[in-house]
Amino acid sequence: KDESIDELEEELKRVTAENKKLVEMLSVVCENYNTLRSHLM
Amino acid sequence: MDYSSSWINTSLDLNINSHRVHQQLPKNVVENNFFSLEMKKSSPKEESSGALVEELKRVSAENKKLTGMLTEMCENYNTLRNNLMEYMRKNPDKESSPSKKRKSDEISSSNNNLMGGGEGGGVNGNNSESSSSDEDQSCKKPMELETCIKAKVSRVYYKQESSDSSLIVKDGYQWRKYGQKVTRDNPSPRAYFKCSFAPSCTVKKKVQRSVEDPSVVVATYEGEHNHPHPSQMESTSSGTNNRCRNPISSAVPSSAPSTVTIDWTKSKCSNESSSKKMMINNPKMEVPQILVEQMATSLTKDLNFRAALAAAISGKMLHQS
Repeated sequence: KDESIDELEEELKRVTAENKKLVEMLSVVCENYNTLRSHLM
Repeated sequence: MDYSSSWINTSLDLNINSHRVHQQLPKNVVENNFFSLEMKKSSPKEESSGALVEELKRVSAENKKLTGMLTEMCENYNTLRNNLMEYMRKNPDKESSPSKKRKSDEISSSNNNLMGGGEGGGVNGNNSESSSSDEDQSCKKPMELETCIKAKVSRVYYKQESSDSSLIVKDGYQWRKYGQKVTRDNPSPRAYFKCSFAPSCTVKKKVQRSVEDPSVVVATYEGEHNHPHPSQMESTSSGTNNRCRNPISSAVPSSAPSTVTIDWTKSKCSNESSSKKMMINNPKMEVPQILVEQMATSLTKDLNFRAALAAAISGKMLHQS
């Protein structure tokens, strides 16, 4: 049970880090999109 | 493991009848009590693992949602970029500055890097292939646009003494030198000038002595002036600015890579001095001389006359060659 809990915790950490990275990427893409849109306008 | 089905009622019945007090507890009750104690010890761990599982499910769902949003944003971005490129292709004159264009290219390349590099960790990496092909297309399109802009190039040949190494070509415009470079194909250096009306006027000039004929200086003009020629503005000048050597025909920029004009006039200083000498020595010739000079200045200012003269001279040269 302890091992499974450790595994779960590790998995959770990994997924959380991935989540954070995705959020950052999304914000960057949004910024670039807005910049390009203003440039087009 | 689901322990809910095996949940046993551990509540102790304290409503003891007097006759029950002295009875022994049955074995199954004892066993159940022992089992319930053990369950209480392990339930915090189970609760924590359950919580972890739930949290994991939640974060995974969030991850999936973010990935979907990111792919959608990238698609929208690519669509917008394609629209922008099409618009710029259709309206090259209304194009933005090259710096902004480069910025959009950098943005697109950074977006493509994000998509390609950040998706190796476990998220679907299917977008990397499409993004790389888009990047290639996007890299090609700005280059095509730049060649369209740079197509307005003209070359003018000037006669200059070999002893004069200044690379200053007097064409009526005012220039500012911003660089000099020695090229591999030509031992004489190349000087770079930009119009004094910069940054509003984006014309640039490169001046270099010709390899074939050192007495000829080649001036390459890029762009078009958005202001009138200074000689046209100065109509009452006595020729101080006309000291400059105007080419016989103005270099007409075209979509072709280059047009060639030749200026066979000598330095005006010598001409002026000689003309002045003429006037001093022969006062009787003063009036017609003035008229002749006025005619000459007015004709040189006339662009059509210059073009016709250039065509005639080039035609003669072709016959001679």
